[in-house]
Amino acid sequence: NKSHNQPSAGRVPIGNPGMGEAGNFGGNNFMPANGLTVAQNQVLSLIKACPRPEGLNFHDLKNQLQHMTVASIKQAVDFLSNEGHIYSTVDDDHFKSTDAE
Amino acid sequence: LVRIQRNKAAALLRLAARNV
Repeated sequence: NKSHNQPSAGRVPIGNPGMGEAGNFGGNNFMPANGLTVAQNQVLSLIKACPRPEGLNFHDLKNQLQHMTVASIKQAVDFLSNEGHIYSTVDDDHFKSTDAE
Repeated sequence: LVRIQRNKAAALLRLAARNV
Protein backbone atom coordinates (compact mmCIF):
# COMPACT_ATOMS: atom_id res chain seq x y z
CA ASN A 1 0.00 0.00 0.00
CA LYS A 2 2.04 2.82 -1.30
CA SER A 3 0.98 6.19 -0.19
CA HIS A 4 1.53 8.74 -2.81
CA ASN A 5 3.11 11.74 -1.27
CA GLN A 6 2.60 14.76 -3.36
CA PRO A 7 5.00 17.52 -2.58
CA SER A 8 3.27 20.78 -2.18
CA ALA A 9 3.70 22.99 -5.16
CA GLY A 10 6.34 25.63 -4.72
CA ARG A 11 5.10 28.45 -2.63
CA VAL A 12 5.05 31.68 -4.46
CA PRO A 13 6.23 34.42 -2.18
CA ILE A 14 3.72 37.17 -2.06
CA GLY A 15 5.27 40.43 -2.91
CA ASN A 16 4.44 43.56 -1.08
CA PRO A 17 4.00 46.09 -3.82
CA GLY A 18 2.09 49.00 -2.42
CA MET A 19 3.85 49.31 0.88
CA GLY A 20 3.98 53.04 0.50
CA GLU A 21 0.22 53.26 0.42
CA ALA A 22 -0.24 51.39 3.66
CA GLY A 23 -0.44 54.62 5.54
CA ASN A 24 1.31 55.06 8.80
CA PHE A 25 -0.29 54.29 12.11
CA GLY A 26 0.58 57.60 13.56
CA GLY A 27 -1.03 59.18 16.53
CA ASN A 28 -1.24 58.07 20.11
CA ASN A 29 -4.11 55.69 19.56
CA PHE A 30 -1.75 52.90 18.67
CA MET A 31 -3.52 49.60 18.20
CA PRO A 32 -1.41 46.47 18.10
CA ALA A 33 -2.23 43.72 15.65
CA ASN A 34 -4.42 41.71 18.01
CA GLY A 35 -7.13 44.36 18.06
CA LEU A 36 -6.69 45.38 21.68
CA THR A 37 -5.82 48.80 22.94
CA VAL A 38 -2.57 49.50 24.70
CA ALA A 39 -4.34 49.50 28.05
CA GLN A 40 -6.08 46.21 27.34
CA ASN A 41 -2.79 44.69 26.28
CA GLN A 42 -1.08 45.84 29.45
CA VAL A 43 -3.81 44.34 31.58
CA LEU A 44 -3.72 41.12 29.59
CA SER A 45 0.04 40.75 29.75
CA LEU A 46 0.07 41.34 33.50
CA ILE A 47 -2.59 38.69 33.96
CA LYS A 48 -0.69 36.35 31.66
CA ALA A 49 2.51 36.95 33.60
CA CYS A 50 0.98 35.96 36.93
CA PRO A 51 2.23 32.51 37.97
CA ARG A 52 -0.31 31.95 40.74
CA PRO A 53 -2.92 29.30 40.07
CA GLU A 54 -5.75 31.56 41.19
CA GLY A 55 -4.55 34.29 38.86
CA LEU A 56 -3.89 37.95 39.36
CA ASN A 57 -6.17 39.91 41.62
CA PHE A 58 -7.55 43.31 40.83
CA HIS A 59 -5.58 44.95 43.58
CA ASP A 60 -2.26 43.87 42.04
CA LEU A 61 -3.46 45.02 38.68
CA LYS A 62 -4.25 48.42 40.11
CA ASN A 63 -0.85 48.64 41.81
CA GLN A 64 1.02 47.81 38.65
CA LEU A 65 -0.99 50.10 36.43
CA GLN A 66 -0.89 53.26 38.43
CA HIS A 67 -1.14 55.42 35.34
CA MET A 68 -4.58 53.97 34.74
CA THR A 69 -7.74 54.74 36.64
CA VAL A 70 -9.66 52.00 38.41
CA ALA A 71 -12.50 52.57 35.99
CA SER A 72 -10.34 52.12 32.93
CA ILE A 73 -8.73 48.99 34.36
CA LYS A 74 -12.18 47.62 35.08
CA GLN A 75 -13.21 48.47 31.57
CA ALA A 76 -10.21 46.64 30.12
CA VAL A 77 -10.88 43.64 32.35
CA ASP A 78 -14.53 43.61 31.29
CA PHE A 79 -13.58 43.77 27.67
CA LEU A 80 -10.97 41.04 27.97
CA SER A 81 -13.32 38.70 29.76
CA ASN A 82 -16.08 39.40 27.26
CA GLU A 83 -13.73 38.48 24.47
CA GLY A 84 -12.67 35.36 26.32
CA HIS A 85 -9.05 36.35 26.85
CA ILE A 86 -9.37 36.18 30.60
CA TYR A 87 -11.76 34.69 33.12
CA SER A 88 -12.37 35.15 36.80
CA THR A 89 -11.28 32.38 39.14
CA VAL A 90 -11.83 32.13 42.90
CA ASP A 91 -13.85 35.34 42.94
CA ASP A 92 -14.66 38.26 40.70
CA ASP A 93 -11.40 39.96 41.63
CA HIS A 94 -9.06 37.24 40.42
CA PHE A 95 -8.34 36.77 36.77
CA LYS A 96 -6.46 34.28 34.69
CA SER A 97 -5.66 34.32 31.02
CA THR A 98 -7.01 31.73 28.62
CA ASP A 99 -4.38 32.21 25.95
CA ALA A 100 -1.45 31.66 28.28
CA GLU A 101 -0.68 28.25 26.83
CA LEU B 1 -13.12 25.04 41.79
CA VAL B 2 -16.05 24.04 39.67
CA ARG B 3 -16.72 27.72 39.20
CA ILE B 4 -13.18 28.29 37.93
CA GLN B 5 -13.47 25.44 35.48
CA ARG B 6 -16.78 26.73 34.28
CA ASN B 7 -15.49 30.27 33.87
CA LYS B 8 -12.51 29.00 32.00
CA ALA B 9 -14.63 26.87 29.71
CA ALA B 10 -16.95 29.80 29.08
CA ALA B 11 -14.01 32.09 28.34
CA LEU B 12 -12.48 29.58 25.95
CA LEU B 13 -15.80 29.27 24.18
CA ARG B 14 -16.03 33.02 23.81
CA LEU B 15 -12.50 33.14 22.50
CA ALA B 16 -13.24 30.36 20.04
CA ALA B 17 -16.38 32.13 18.90
CA ARG B 18 -14.36 35.26 18.16
CA ASN B 19 -11.88 33.31 16.13
CA VAL B 20 -14.37 31.61 13.86
